[in-house]
Amino acid sequence: SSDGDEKQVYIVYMGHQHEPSESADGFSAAEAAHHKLLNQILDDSSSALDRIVYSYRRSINGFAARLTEQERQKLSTMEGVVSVFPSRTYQLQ
Amino acid sequence: TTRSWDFLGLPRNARRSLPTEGEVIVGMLDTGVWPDSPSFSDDGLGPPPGRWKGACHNFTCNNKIIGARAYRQGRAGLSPVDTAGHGSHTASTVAGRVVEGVGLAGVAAGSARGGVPAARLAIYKICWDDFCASEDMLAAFDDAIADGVDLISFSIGGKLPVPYFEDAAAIGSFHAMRRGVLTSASAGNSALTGGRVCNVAPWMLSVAASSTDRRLVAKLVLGNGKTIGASVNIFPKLEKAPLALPVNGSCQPESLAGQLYSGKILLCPGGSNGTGPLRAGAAGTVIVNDEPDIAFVFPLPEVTITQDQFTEILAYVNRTRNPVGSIHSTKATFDSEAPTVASFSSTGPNLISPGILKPDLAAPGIDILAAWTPLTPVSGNHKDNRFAAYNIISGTSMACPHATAAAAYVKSFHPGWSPAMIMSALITTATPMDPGRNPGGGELVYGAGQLNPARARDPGLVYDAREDDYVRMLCAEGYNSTQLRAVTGANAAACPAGGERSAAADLNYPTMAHHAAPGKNFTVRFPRAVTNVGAPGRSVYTARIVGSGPLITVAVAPRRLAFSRLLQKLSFTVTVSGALPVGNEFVSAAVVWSDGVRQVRSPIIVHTVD
Repeated sequence: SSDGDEKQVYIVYMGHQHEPSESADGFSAAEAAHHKLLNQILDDSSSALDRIVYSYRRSINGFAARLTEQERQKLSTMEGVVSVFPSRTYQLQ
Repeated sequence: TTRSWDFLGLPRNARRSLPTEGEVIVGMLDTGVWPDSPSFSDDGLGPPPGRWKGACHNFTCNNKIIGARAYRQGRAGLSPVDTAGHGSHTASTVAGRVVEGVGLAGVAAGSARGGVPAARLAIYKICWDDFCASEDMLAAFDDAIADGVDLISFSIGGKLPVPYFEDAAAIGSFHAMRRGVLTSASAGNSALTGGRVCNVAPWMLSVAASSTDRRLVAKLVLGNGKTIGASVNIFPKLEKAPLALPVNGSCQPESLAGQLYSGKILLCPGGSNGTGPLRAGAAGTVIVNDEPDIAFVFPLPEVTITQDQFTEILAYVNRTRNPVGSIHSTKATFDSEAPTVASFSSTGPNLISPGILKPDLAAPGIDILAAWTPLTPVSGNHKDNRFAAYNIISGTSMACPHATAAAAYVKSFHPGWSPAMIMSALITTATPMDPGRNPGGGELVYGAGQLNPARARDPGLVYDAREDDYVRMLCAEGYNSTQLRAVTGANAAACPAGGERSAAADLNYPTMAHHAAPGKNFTVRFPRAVTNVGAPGRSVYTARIVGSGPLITVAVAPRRLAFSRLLQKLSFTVTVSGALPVGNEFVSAAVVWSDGVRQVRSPIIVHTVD
């Protein structure tokens, strides 16, 4: 949206997974790192816990989260972030 | 499928390595699976391979379907059961058991089987009806790789390709490649003009759709005895029904609202999925479609025709007081022109890496009969009340699982081969296709040609590439060292200093592509290396150039490669020079290495297509 407040799902791609985690229920180190990174750019009224859709932690490093355009821009400049791109819709072929 | 594997030269009694075929696990990223289909019976199959780390969530697995998960924006508790049919179709094409006596109301009847009936399936449901989202795809790749699949089948795509690190499939398949897992994907259904080939990363196999020699034909016989049209009609013959044109000129449901065409054959000039004619009570319909090579399944008796054929029908209707027609049931006929690439199949050039030819090859994707779900009617139209265990559908979605199965077949004989070696085996052994029968750009339409699984089992030489090679290519494409260090986890500098950067043409890819400026002379070099995977002792391969024509010159140096042991790697360079005078043209050639027994064919295309 033009005011930048509208949230949409973005994928924050961080490359290789250094600490593959098989933890299905617990909060893995990779997930904790994703939450920490996202919390750094969110204002006080919002939490990564409410925003993260997926933490990719088994083979790939990254997460999908509901973000504003401004938050996307901030994350794009963070160390360790390869790319931040919007969720796209694909079709069966 | 009931015909395609025989057509590809992989008969039921093909040579197999059954113990290792049973060790191959194929991850299907699709709409889930219908577990009760006889195609997914586990009769006679042992327990899953010991290395398998997958899980079955909200699903009862067996020894055929050994994993099943579902993804929709992070929600828990979803079922991987297939409600759309597509996932069951693709999964059974890859690894369905042999099931005798199946068909769709007798059409395309026979013994259905997948390419690797002993292989295992791991299901990752990421598409819901027709909707698949990036975040769900990447979650499925993340799990599939860690679960321990050997191959990933991805019959999904977008209208246009996007840069690699903004594309969940390119990212997921890159990490799959790092763990030795090849991803086979659809090239897309955007046709010649509707977009461009998708899934173009060089570490994925991009598959175009082609025909088999079984063409499904339904006839429309006009009252004057003239026969027109071809498509699928699984209803009984509709005899001498009156022909009618829609009052508003369109067969869309909103245009037909309030009108009744009971007992009539409705002539639809502007396309339709059958919903409008069905709601208007029509007994049958005749629909103009720009994809006359495909037999769509409709919810009422239907014949698909071209615009010219429609004009012919109109002429008959306009000069006849009571025009009538009969729609006959579909029959399978022999198509001597096969294989031809489907009218819908997306073509190159590759918009992301123009130096990498995509699609890679073609495989059957027209009128494929395979397993279906009982939760969706065969026409896909929820007003339709016809359900079946097997259905006929078309798409690069159907081509992709043929290539996946062929890759699994190769993997069953060569478990240690890298994804690039398997890709190379499939590409260099593909059967060349005829550019005359497949207009639009030669290899840009069909890649190296038609999949040939039996030859791929023993390719002789392969072009291997590993993570470092792809990283060098990404450097050449402008990705920076910081990004690439994160992607690979390596500490060392990923890209050489600027002056030493190579080009995409340097990637050890089994095909060669060059985009030339019209009217400008060019010279391009393709450094390549091949690994001997054929004869264990001394073997000598010599190169010949096929079909370069007057516009380009192709040279190979050296032209003789003498191998003394298995897995020995030897290098050569292909130099292509010349000029193409105008835009939108192409010249094809091929380098063929042969030891007298095996043929290792690497197509070359130079084009001026923008």
